[in-house]
Formats: sequence, structure tokens, C-alpha cells
Amino acid sequence: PLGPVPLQKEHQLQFQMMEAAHQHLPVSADSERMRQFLPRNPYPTPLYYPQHPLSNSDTFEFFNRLSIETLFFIFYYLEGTKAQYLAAKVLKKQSWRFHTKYMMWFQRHEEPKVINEEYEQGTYVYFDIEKWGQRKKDGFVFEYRYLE
Amino acid sequence: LGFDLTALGLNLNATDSLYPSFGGPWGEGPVRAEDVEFPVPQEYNIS
Amino acid sequence: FDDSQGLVEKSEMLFREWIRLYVTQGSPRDSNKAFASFIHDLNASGILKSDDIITRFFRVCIQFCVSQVYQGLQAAKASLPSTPLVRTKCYQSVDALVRLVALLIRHIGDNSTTQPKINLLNKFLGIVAGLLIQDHDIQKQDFQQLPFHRLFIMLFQDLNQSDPVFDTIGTQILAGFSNILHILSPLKVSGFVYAWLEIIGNRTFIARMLALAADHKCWAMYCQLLLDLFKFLQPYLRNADLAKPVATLYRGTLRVLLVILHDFPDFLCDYCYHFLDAIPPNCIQMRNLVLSAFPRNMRLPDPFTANLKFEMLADTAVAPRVLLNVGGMIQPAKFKADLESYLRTRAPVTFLSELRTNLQVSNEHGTRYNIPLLNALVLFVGTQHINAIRTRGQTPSMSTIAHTSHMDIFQNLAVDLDTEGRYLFLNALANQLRYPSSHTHYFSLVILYLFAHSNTEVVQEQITRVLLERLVVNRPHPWGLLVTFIELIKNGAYKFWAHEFVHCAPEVIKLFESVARSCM
Repeated sequence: PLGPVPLQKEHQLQFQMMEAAHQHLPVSADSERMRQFLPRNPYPTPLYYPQHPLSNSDTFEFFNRLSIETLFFIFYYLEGTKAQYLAAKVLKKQSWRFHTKYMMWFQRHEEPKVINEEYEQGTYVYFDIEKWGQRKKDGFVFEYRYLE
Repeated sequence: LGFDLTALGLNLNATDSLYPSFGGPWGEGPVRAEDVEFPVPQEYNIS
Repeated sequence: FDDSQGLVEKSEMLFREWIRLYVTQGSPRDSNKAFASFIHDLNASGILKSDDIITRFFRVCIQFCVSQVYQGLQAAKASLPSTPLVRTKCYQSVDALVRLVALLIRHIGDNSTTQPKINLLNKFLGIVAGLLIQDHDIQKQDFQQLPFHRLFIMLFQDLNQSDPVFDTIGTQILAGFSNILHILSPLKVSGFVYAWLEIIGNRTFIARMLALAADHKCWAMYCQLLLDLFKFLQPYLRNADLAKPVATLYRGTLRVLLVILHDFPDFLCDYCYHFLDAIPPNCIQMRNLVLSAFPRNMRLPDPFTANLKFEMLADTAVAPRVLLNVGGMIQPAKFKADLESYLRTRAPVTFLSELRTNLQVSNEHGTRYNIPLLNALVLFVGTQHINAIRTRGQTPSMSTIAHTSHMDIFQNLAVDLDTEGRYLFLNALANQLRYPSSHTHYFSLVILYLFAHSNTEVVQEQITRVLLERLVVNRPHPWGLLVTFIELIKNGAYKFWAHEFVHCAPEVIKLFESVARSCM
């Protein structure tokens, strides 16, 4: 029973501006932080590949089953995400420890020779991101104050 | 009559809140998991 | 105006240097090191010498980001910033500027006083807004929202990371952004409307405004922003001409409302009255969406339960929160005084006959009545009536609501108004049919009472139309609407199926039967 109400001139002007803006709607990237290693335009993969994250893929259990290289990959390339957090959590569970000075993960290779209040010294394994593999470091002094 | 509101790309039956992964008014679905900021320790600023 | 000699060039050079530092030093999330060195350059070049120069510096930086987009488009001979290069360059310079501003806010003044930080934030937001409006007016249909959109949303994200310094001014940050977005409302800057809705519909913005701010401190601000959106949409939705740009905006609005309905139903419950005044009466689905919200801690009985005893539900003793100053909306004061007097003493006797003139604002069809006033009147009379019945130690029922000055007013509105006015009046009643509450129960009774006791079929038919049009749209449907309609068609006292308008055409019969089937 109300019937239409004719648009006034100002509405028509507004509509023209809206229509022009409609030609270039914001895209999701406009509101997202730039991520160095996560391009916005995903590479098209064959459709028989999984196209969406697996349903339980953001859980600790799922990450617990990933390989050590994958965990390091996620940690170093998915900065500031839950995935990075979960990868770190699993690494810790597997006795890796993050050294904030070198920003690298270390794991005891053997019982350290020296352990005191401030540090422990011994042979450690670390993950070399340059060579993308594990290396061994003798006599490394692991200072607790750099323990994340 | 009207939109089928269940077909606007939102899981209205979800028990969790929708807003943390909401892809915005123009999105078709939730935001990418890797876009959602997660409070990680400052030390993890690797790049 | 009156930039001092060389200031623009110097500012631009400094900004380019900062962008370089931002990109090469630190990470997209941490530029403290770069800032530590750059702040000395800023200081040495006199940019920080005065408030005015800082303002001009910001303006130059923002203009740099904006003109970069237009130049990029020209170079690409494109009118759309779809070219990745234009976007990426814009992101980089805008993100760098945002980071610089965030760090300046973080470090300005000392930690004991927050005012300099708030001032700087509002200053910067004001400059962006000013340039946006200017650009919008100059560029007209060539206006590009991208740099402004990203400036706002990335600054909001930077300032809302968990950071002890920003946490101390958390509420002022939200107030600053709400205020500037209200100033840049779609009615004012229609070419920015999609970016604007993208900002207020952004998950971080929603999280901060509706979920994380303590004590719902920002709900009123968010309500204001939604009202800005509804008011812009109103003339287009009112005519139901959903041209593509409007349809896109409407769909986006529904997506945001659905998230709010799902995650923050109490917000919609609290501000429902504000929204109903701004949503056009013929925009049925969006209004249903708002009316369907019910408090998160409420268990809703199944409206289709056979023999549902509405009046026995514990919630019918509880009134919904009304954050609107309903009484204050009834103007002019004399009308309000007469109304209260009539409710009390049924005097002045001319009140009822003057009711319509008080509500009418024009003679043009479709806009004759002051809808917010009519809505307020209905809600005011209803709440007064419920209180009057309670003070008599009774509860609202078909018998206790009858033969009162309150019902006089409702019956007068039902009979005396023309079709348009009656439609709006019945809508105002139906707008109260929400989740179980004393209002839903009472107004359900009023609608059924008017149906049962009206002596003209016109009123009964229109009551049916108003209820039916709310039921035949896609879900959601408010609980109170379902319960009222089921009662109307099931309770033989209303002789619903005996009315001629139920059988006036085969498709109408079919419609009623399918609705009845789904309701029963």
C-alpha cells in the first residue's frame, strides 16, 4: 500500500557515484596485510588436488604428524599465523628450543657438558634455513636468556 | 521472496563465532586461514 | 595552502626514504629499528617542529599515495586498479605511511599522558577524511577509493594489535575511527560506500567494536554506523529497484547483518528500535532478520508446539531492553502531554480525532506519515498499558487489555487511518513480535484483539496481509510473528477461515493453505 517514492536528485547523483565505484569493488587483499610468502593469486592446481584446507588441519594433533622439514617451513614462512604458532608448539614438544638471538631452533644432540644457572654448553643440532637441513654445532653455548 | 540467506557464503549453523573468519561484505566465503592474525610471540617475527 | 618553500619536496623525499626503510629493514610487522633512525631525519628536517608542519607533512604523504594510484592507472591506461602493479605499489606506500603514523602515535609524548597520542590519531584521521572528501568531489565518477580504504583499515589493524601502549587508548582509538567513519557516511561520500562497508564489515573492526570492547562500550557507535548505512540504502530499498550497484550493497549489508545476528544477537535486540526506524517498511526480509534476534542466553520454545501457552512462559514477565528514549521521541510536547492525559483520563475528548493529523507530515502518497513518531507512539502506549495492567495486579490478556484508553487509541488508529497509515500502524505493532517477552506477548494480544473486535473486514484483511508478507519471505522469521499467526489461524475464536479474503482467489487459498501447513 505504500507504493514507490520517486528518487530525488541527490539520490540520483549518489547513485551515479555508487555505480562508478561499483566498477572497482574492494578486493579482499585491500584489507589484508601484505604477506611476503603468501601470494594472493593462488597458483591454479589440478582440481583433483585438495582445494581447501583439511577440516582438522589447524589442530595440534594434525601438526604433530607433520615432518620436521614441514614444521620448519611453516614456522619460517607463515609468520604471524596460527600455523606458525602450532608449528612452534609441536617443535617444542619434540624437544626443539627456539633461540631468540639466532632466531633458530636448536635441539640437544647429547647431554650438555656444562649446565648452570645461565647456560648449558654442548653439541646441538640446528636447522639451517639456508641449506634447508639439519646441522650439528659443537660447543654451542645455549644461553637461557635467549630461550623464547 | 527475498534472498536465501543460507546461500550468502556464511555457515549460519556454526557453533563458533563467524566474525573471526568473516571474509567481508564482498567476499564469497571465509577469509583465508593464513590471513587471520594470530598473536604469536614477538620473537617469531622472522622475516 | 601556504606551504613553506620546499616543504612539499622535502616531505616527499622523506616519505620516499621512509618507504625504502620500511620495505628493507625489519619486517612487515616490526619497523622499530627503521623508525629509530628515521625519526632523527624527521626531526632534523624540522617536520616535527610544529603541529602545523606535521599536518602538512601528513597531507603530502597521503597525497603521494593517492596520486600514485591515479598515475598508475594513467600509465596502465586502465580505469580500474585491477592491475596488480597499481595495487601492490599502493599497498606498499600506504602500509609504510600507516606504520610511520602508528609508530609516531606510539612514541609521541610519554607513557603517562595519552592525550598527545589521541590528538595525533584524530589529526591524521581528519586529514585523510578531508582529502578523501576533496578527492571525491574533484574526481567524481573517476574517484578511486583504494588508497583511502587501505589507509583506514591498515591503520586500524596496526593500532589494534595487542600492544601495551595502544591498549591504554583502545577505546579512544575505536571512538576516533567510528567518528570519522560516521563523518564519511555513505550519504556524504557515496563513491566510498563499498570501501566504507568493507571497513565496518571487516572482521577486525567487528571484533573490536562488538566483541572485545568491555561492557559493550562501542555498541552505540556501531549502531550509529549501521544507521548511516540503512539511511543511505533507504530510498533505493524503498522502491525495491535493486539495480546492480544497490543489489551488491544490499547483499553485502545482509552478510554483515547475518554475522551480527549469529555472533551478537543481543546487539540487534538492544538496538532493534533504532534500526526499525531506518529500515524501510517494505524491506521485509532485512527487518525480519533484525527482529529474529533473541538474547544469547534465551532458550526459545518451539513456536510450532501444539497448545503452546504463551502467557505461561516465564519470559512474558520480562520486558526487553529499550535503549531508545521512546517518550522523548513523541513530539511536539503538547501532543505528548495530550497523549498522557488521554491515557490517564480519556481527555481531551478531541485527542482521538486529532491523532491522525498529529501523525501526518505530508499529503503525498507513500510519505504521508511520520513513521518514527508512529513507531514511538505504539511502543509508548503499549508499555504504558502493560504497566497499567500490572499495577492493577493483573497480567495482559484478551480481557484485561479491552475497554481501556490505550486500546481506544489502537482501535482508533486501526479504523481512522487510511490504508497507508493503517499499514504503517499494523507494521509498528508487528515490529514488536520478537522473542518471548512481555512486549511480544502484549502486542500479540493487541493484534489478535484488533482482528477479533474490528467490525470491518478491511482491518482484518490488512492485519492478515501484514503478518503474511512477513511470513512468505525467506527465513528467518521472528518467533513472535510465527506464534501470533499460528494462534490466528488455529484458534476458532477468530473465525479466520470464514473470512472472504481468505478465499478471494485460488492462488490465495493455496498460499494460505501452504503457510498454514508449514505453521501447523
